[in-house]
Amino acid sequence: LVGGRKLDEELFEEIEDVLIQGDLGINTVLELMEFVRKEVKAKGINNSDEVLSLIKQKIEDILKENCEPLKLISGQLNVIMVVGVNGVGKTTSIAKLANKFKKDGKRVLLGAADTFRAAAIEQLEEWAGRLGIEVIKQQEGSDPAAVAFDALKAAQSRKADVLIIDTAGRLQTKKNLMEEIKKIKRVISREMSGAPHEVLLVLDATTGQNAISQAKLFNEALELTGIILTKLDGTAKGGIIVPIVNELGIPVKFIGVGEGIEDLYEFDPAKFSEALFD
Amino acid sequence: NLSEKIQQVFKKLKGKGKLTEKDIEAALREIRLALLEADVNYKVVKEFISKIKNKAMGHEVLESLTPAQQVIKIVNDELTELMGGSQSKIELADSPPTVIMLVGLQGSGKTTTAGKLALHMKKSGYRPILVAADVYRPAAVKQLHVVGEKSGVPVFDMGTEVSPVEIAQKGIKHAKASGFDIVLIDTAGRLHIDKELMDELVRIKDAVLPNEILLVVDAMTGQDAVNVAEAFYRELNITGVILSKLDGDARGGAALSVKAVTGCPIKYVGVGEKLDALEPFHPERMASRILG
Ligand SMILES: Nc1nc2c(ncn2[C@@H]2O[C@H](COP(=O)(O)OP(=O)(O)OP(=O)(O)O)[C@@H](O)[C@H]2O)c(=O)[nH]1
Ligand SMILES: Nc1nc2c(ncn2[C@@H]2O[C@H](COP(=O)(O)OP(=O)(O)OP(=O)(O)O)[C@@H](O)[C@H]2O)c(=O)[nH]1
Ligand SMILES: [Mg+2]
Ligand SMILES: [Mg+2]
Repeated sequence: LVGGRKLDEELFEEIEDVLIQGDLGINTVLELMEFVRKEVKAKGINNSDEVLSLIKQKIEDILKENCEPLKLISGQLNVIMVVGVNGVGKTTSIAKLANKFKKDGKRVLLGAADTFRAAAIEQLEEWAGRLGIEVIKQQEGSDPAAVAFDALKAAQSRKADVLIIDTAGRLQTKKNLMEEIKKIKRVISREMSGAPHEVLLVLDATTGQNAISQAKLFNEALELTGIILTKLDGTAKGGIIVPIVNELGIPVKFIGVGEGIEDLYEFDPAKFSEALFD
Repeated sequence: NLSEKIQQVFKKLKGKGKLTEKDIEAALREIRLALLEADVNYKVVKEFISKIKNKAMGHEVLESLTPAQQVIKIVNDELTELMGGSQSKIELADSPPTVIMLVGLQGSGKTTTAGKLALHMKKSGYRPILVAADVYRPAAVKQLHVVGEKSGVPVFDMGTEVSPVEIAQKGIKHAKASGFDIVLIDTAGRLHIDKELMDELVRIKDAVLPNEILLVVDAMTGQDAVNVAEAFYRELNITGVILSKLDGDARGGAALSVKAVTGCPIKYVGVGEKLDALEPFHPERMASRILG
């Protein structure tokens, strides 16, 4: 899609294709194209550069409408719960977050509340070991809510600044697993008023339209405070967050761009919108 | 659903008597929408629509008393044919062991699927062994050991300080010496655009000459599925695909995208986290799932 082209139906189709490729979803794409066509008519736009910057700005505006960075409350414990479907990057993202907070001088504690998946606790422990951070855990197969409770008590007694709770991957359509995650949140909120202060949904940038169902159902169950969008270092654009931010109002707080501990950045709507057209 | 939408499209036009090509175009638009919503890649959708257009414009549809049903049948049949048709069993070696390599993006389900395949092979009377060739992901080797324990299948590993190529080679050697007839190599997740890591897979392949290289693809993958499948196919000449996490409600259009772009059969589907959650792929079921 290069600039300096004449404004014709072929250009509009190409823009549409780029947005579909980016996983924005056909409904969102049709709405955006409708907006662009209206603006082009109303403002008498006649060059492709202006059309491109128009649509990039519109997407950026949608994302800016619900955009806020993660802010820790100073002088108290902040409890962060990390949730999402299987394999999206929860555990790795927790390690990255812990690293960020630790570098900011915060005292961080981790809760290994994935008591189900093979070697999930060991995986978190290995990351924690590299960072010099403590992990509160119980045996594999124990009640995840009990681990979350233990972790919270430990964080309070150790006067930690941040407690990040890792949970097992779960498909949003599995009612019993969604009940389990609601219970984990209940146990945390009963033990500390205001907690959890953040409930972050991790979404994989390679995921298609199902991400909307993930965001909807996890939000209904837990009232999400933010999204971490991982694996943006691949070729997938993660455009599905556009309808998610637009319709559910959940802000994207971080993006994951690799498997290393430093590969986590604060979400930037302008950069994201621009990257959709790369 | 799509069937109802096409019924609606034709109902609006019923009063005008016989269906015309324009009416079929309207139905094709609904089909395109349904496939895109199901995450089928937009290029694959374009090709598919042009493929069925002629049949849909035929007089069997135009003169049918139930044209909507005719159109749906054409779409369903074409989808089923596109996704099925080829060998969906594991290709066994002429002389044991059969070597199977699992590859794919990060988090797609390779390690779990390796365990599922191991259990399946064991139940089918074979003597499988798992090889831990992921030396990068924290506790990956431990994860495969736990999976091996649960499936009652031994695991060969050489820790994380040895190259995956050497682990694979030594794993095969050990399997041959100890009478194992199936070797399942679990590899680290990687990006198809990571040249170094894709080369590593090529080196493992050249070193152990697998009978099967199976690409594990997450059923909820979106438009990117074609990029991934195309790259893995080009670099490794994959022999089959396993679609994981089909127990969710993702429509699974990635299945069509991957099949269209590689021609490789989808051999199995993962339908849960437990090690017995592996089923053969049913193209007609996948077709109706994609169409919603
Ligand atoms: N390329 C890339 N890989 C990532 C990123 N984030 C996580 N991964 C990889 O994705 C895979 C899965 O990560 P995990 O952290 O285990 O994911 P999870 O959500 O905790 O998985 P479950 O607990 O099994 O549900 C690992 O191989 C990670 O290294 C990212 O931003 N980019
Ligand atoms: N619901 C469901 N979960 C699955 C299925 N297959 C795998 N999983 C889960 O998906 C997550 C990732 O699985 P892994 O086997 O660790 O994936 P991987 O491809 O080996 O990951 P990397 O080695 O990091 O690339 C785990 O939580 C698994 O339990 C499936 O068919 N259904
Ligand atoms: Mg995890
Ligand atoms: Mg693995």
